[in-house]
Amino acid sequence: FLTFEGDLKWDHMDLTYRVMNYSPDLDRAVIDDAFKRAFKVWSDVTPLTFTQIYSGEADIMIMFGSGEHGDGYPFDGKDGLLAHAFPPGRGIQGDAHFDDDEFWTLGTGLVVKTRHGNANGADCHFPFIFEGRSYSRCITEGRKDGLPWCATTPSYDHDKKYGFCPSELLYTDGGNSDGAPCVFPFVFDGSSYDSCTTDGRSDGYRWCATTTNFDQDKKYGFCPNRDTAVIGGNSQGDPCVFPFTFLGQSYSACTSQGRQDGKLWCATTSNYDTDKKWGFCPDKGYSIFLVAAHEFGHSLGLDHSSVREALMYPMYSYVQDFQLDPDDVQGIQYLYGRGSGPAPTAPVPAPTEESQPMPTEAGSTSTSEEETPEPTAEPIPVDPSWDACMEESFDAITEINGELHFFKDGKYWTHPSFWKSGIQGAFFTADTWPGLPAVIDAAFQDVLTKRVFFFASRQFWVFSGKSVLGPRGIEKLGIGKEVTRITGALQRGRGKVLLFSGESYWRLDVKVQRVDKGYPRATDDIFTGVPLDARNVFLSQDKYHFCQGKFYWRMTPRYQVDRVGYVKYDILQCP
Amino acid sequence: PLQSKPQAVVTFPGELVGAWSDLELAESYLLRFGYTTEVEAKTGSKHASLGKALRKMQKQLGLEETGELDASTLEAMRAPRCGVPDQPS
Repeated sequence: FLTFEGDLKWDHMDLTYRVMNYSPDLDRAVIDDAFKRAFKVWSDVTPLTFTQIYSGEADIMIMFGSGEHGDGYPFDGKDGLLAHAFPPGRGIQGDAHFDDDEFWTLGTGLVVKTRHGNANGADCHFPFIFEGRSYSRCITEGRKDGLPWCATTPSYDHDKKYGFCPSELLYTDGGNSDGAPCVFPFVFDGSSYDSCTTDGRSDGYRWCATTTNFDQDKKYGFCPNRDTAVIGGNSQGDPCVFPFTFLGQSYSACTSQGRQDGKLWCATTSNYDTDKKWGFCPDKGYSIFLVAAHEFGHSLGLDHSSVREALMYPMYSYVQDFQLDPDDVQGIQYLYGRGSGPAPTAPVPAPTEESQPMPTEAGSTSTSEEETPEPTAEPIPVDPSWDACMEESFDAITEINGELHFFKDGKYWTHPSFWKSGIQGAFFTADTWPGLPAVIDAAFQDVLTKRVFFFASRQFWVFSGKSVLGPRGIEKLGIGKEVTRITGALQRGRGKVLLFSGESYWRLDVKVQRVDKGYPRATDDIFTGVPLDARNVFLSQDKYHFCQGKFYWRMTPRYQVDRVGYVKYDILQCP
Repeated sequence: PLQSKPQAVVTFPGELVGAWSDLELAESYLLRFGYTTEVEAKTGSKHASLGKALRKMQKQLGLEETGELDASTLEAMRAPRCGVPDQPS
């Protein structure tokens, strides 16, 4: 990680921020929520707090702008530069600016939040079925007032759930009209307008009057972008007009005709050949949450990192289940210290479950559940008397297909993570995974491919169902000879798994089956407060578990130990 | 078989005609993000100073350090990104 020269940082922890204006691409509530989550990324791992204020000077002033927007560092139209921010300090220092020539989304395409209707502000669901036809955009069919609407479930015909889409006929943003809708036609500068206009403005934002005469009443608001608003081109924010004529042909959808870069565009009048008005059609856009979290890192004092997976790496890449990289955590904690998470203490005899205080589940990252293939064959229980609760410790513990597996001397037990159906087994490991030795050291299931990796001393096996690749030496993964065995594994998303041994860990790229450069690293660089030579390390329900003998330490994704207890009584729930 | 109608390529109003050459893009990128300075770019051999700046950028962004304007470097230069310079200027 890097900080700015002189370790520029805030001299107080309780920071304020203010959103000066909003992009018309997203509903205001969606933007506010994204910024709030972006600040929480940093407050979760430091003592910092962030409070939104709505007037006056905040520590971090946030604004959207295009091209030259007042600070001498102009943006550059669509794509390219997305945003920038200034290091901590007074005035413009600490502020964050976002390029409004970009198409701001949550990273996966257009977000159309509805208002009114009966869907409580839910987002549109595209495509949806209305009167037997499928629509992938807001429509005015079925209405006489011309207000665009959409269904918020796949079928309006079936569910009757709907809401109204952003439209200047429904409301305006900002200005001085408290959200009143546009009135068309309206008079401005002596001319009559029957749609939103950028006339009279240099910042390119579309506006309208909210009375019939702006010259007289001076009442106005900014027009929200419709779902078919174009980006860039020469009519930013105007909706596509379908059908439109281009080179004599009629087009009823966006097209890449006429371009070499394959980008989709449309005309914003019915005839491009005569009017030459156009813009790009909405694409996946850029996640305002991810870009804001990065820029707020600058606002707090972090400079760009050269770690590709770090949030502070300068280039944008969309990540679905975002998690701060250890590099980011080290950087921000170097400037502001750690959060106020509980300090680990040695376990005392376990009280009964009821009296144990539940740790605060401060938000957990959700992992996307993918359909997991059924295990190929039901294992046959060996001898019910081989009771897991009689074991003092286990060779390896890991979650496979959503169930915790406890391995010991050629046998294993399962314990579903989500429901309380109790321990199953013991089963013969060799029945389910033929070819494995009796004693294994560690195991993990790859989130993406569902393959299961097993480690025993310096060897590893990769199972897809019952078919196996291996054993092979762990030197093939790039792990040095000094490592005698792997003691645990933590899945990290994006095809990465941390492998632990002794007081160090490596980051394995599961796809190429090679550990990344720059490893091993010391476990307590990041995982402070857990036993350094843990015997079993595994991920369960989004939390990291480090076991030593009878005890385990549980750590949140924000690297705070939030529980210490007994493997047998708390995880296995033995009596 | 019939030849399909040749693809018309249109210059859309408001778009740069004939965007930058690769070299122009590189020089602008390296200057903007702090990998070189105006003075460095102007003094000495252009090729050497470009190579040095490229190598600095490739190292910072985790690219293969070739000192050359290769495809992955150009791709990186065209990628959407944050406007804060990478090197303190």
